[in-house]
Amino acid sequence: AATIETRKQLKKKTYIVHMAKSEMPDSFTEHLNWYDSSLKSVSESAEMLYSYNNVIHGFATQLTAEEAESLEAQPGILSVLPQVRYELH
Amino acid sequence: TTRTPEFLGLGKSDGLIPASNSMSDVIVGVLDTGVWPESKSFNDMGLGPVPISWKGECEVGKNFNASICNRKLIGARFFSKGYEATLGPIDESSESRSPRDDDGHGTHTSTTAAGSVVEAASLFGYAYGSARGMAPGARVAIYKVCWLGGCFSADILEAMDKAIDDGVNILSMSLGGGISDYFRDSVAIGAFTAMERGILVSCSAGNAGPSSYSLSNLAPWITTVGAGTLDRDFPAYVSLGNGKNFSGVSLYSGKRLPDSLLSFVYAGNASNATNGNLCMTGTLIPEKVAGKIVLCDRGLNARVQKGAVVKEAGGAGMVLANTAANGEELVADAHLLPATTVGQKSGELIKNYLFSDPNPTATIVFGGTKVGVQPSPVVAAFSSRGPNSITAEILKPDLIAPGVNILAGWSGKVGPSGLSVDNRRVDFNIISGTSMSCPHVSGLAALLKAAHFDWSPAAIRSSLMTTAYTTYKTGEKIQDVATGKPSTPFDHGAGHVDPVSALNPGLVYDITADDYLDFLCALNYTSAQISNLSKKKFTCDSSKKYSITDLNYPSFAVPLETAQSVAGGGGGGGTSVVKYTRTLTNVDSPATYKVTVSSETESVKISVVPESLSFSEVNEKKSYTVTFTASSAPSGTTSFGRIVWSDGKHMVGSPIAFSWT
Repeated sequence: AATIETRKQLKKKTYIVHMAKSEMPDSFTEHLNWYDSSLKSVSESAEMLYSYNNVIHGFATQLTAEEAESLEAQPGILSVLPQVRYELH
Repeated sequence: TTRTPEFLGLGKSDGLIPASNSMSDVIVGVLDTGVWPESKSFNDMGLGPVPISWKGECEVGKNFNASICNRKLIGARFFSKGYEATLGPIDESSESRSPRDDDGHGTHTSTTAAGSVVEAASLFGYAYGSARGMAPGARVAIYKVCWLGGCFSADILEAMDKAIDDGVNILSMSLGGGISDYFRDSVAIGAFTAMERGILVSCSAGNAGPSSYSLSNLAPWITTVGAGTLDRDFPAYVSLGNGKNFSGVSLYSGKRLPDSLLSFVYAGNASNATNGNLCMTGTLIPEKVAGKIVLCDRGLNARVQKGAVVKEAGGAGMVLANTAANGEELVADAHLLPATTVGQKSGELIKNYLFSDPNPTATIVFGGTKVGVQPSPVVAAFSSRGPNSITAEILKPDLIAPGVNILAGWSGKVGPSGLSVDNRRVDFNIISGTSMSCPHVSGLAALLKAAHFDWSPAAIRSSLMTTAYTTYKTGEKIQDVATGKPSTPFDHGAGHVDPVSALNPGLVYDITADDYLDFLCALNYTSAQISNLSKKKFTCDSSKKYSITDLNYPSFAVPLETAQSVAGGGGGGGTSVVKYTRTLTNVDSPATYKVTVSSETESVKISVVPESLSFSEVNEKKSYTVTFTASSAPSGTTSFGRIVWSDGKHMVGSPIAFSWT
């Protein structure tokens, strides 16, 4: 049971990370560098699937539940929302 | 599509349609399953150079070269990173890692919105005619976000992101997810930015009807489209051994049944499975159905799949009977064997015969295409219904448009039934859903955009809504096929789209991006939640009184609490008083409009102040307030009314929906 629980925790899911661009530290000149730095602070291996320019300030990435929770707690992060499946009508 | 242009009054009023040069400046972006670029509906004959503002491109991928695009299909991209991150790499043996449409849905929706004119279009001769999109002169850009395993929000957001960069004017999205707050819903989030950039986003309402509270895409900055029928049918009659005949529908084409009657069996009596009546895969006993016509009940698996199951078991034909969930709604399908779908009532009578006659027999006779069917439109049973489960004060759907048995372009990769065993290939297919009604409105919005390039998305939606009709020429209300009774604004919103009237609405209810921010404040959204949608650091003004009912929406949903006073006014002693403020913008000649109010209930008194609005110039704005004074009613009670402003030339109508909770 413990192993299954550990696997669950380590299983990565896709999240959409919304950033508060107005809170970007002065040490960054490029928002993409800030996004990357924020991501790498919770996961060295995580990579951005997309970085969005218009619809949100933020990016999509794969994280474990623990990493997502940790990222959400960081300054400058508005929300970390799990990816959702939509269906054709 | 064939027939819908005539049904919408477009065929006989070409003089009202914007000149082709302004139309060709409008670009409709479609987020869907991709595109079959070889479809004749993407013929670019007569179109000038691509607008210089266009920044999109045709991405190269499997079975898709950039050179496939032309002056009609000006953009095609695909987005799969979110999909592949969740479900693993795309299986390229079954779907193309490219904008190519391996499904058909995306080709159908995009050609419905803005397909070029194609003469002599049909599906096996059914629905024969000249096919065209609603805005045949507009350009099309395709954003493939839906794959065999679904459409994922990371991809949808990126596609909307790119579409905005590319320079689309209209976004058509025939998809939806579960119901969630606007700040969590990727479609709502992407649509907010699109709206800010002047892009109208049209979305399907969903196919979860006729249940209440079943709508998708509820954000007020989205145009939400339900589905109605056309005046066209594809009759296929069931003749029973007892001499009785029943009318159904079918798009079957192929070898007909023999003239003589065949043995007829109920699937539930030809199966050992508990749900044998549903004709699920592998549940029919071949010895009991071979050479016979089989009656299957609708539900659980796809309608065409049931026909394939009967055929596989050796059946000669199928009668598909609706159940209570579908009532009398007749959706036609391109079955693989002689088959027809009948309504619930006919289904029950046919089953009575099957169960009472020791040797039941039947045959199916196909009647081709019939037009002029009345009444039409009727609200489709599958079309999702209100009330709005997120914001009860916003009436959704916004309106309905044709979405039943719609012929439009199709993918060459898949047969018309969509089944893997279907080896037929067609240029056009006939399918149903709010997926089909949404691109009708997207294309019509493109028409309005061409005619009024400076209009905001809200103004375009307003013109479509306030000119929509809710009654037939006889004066009777548009029916709901699910009940056989008059439909309500929770079913049809503002009514059925009437594009010719929408081109000149007289007045519009405009809404700016700032108005929507005020609306979010009225919802008590936090700064972070608002930023999720708007990307701005925005704080609601604590000294300002925000009200949801002040959003300048072209319709009125009035939730009322039972036996107590509610916010928005005084009242008491079992009386609720609610005020809604609206602002009208004049978009035509100077005129004086007078209001008329109608209501089917005496439990709510409606007063409008002022009762007359005079406009002396274009773009002049005038406000009015509606006060609803409601008596108590049992929880669950609903009632409806209408507010119409008219100058004698224009009718600017708004539905009212009351609901007591």
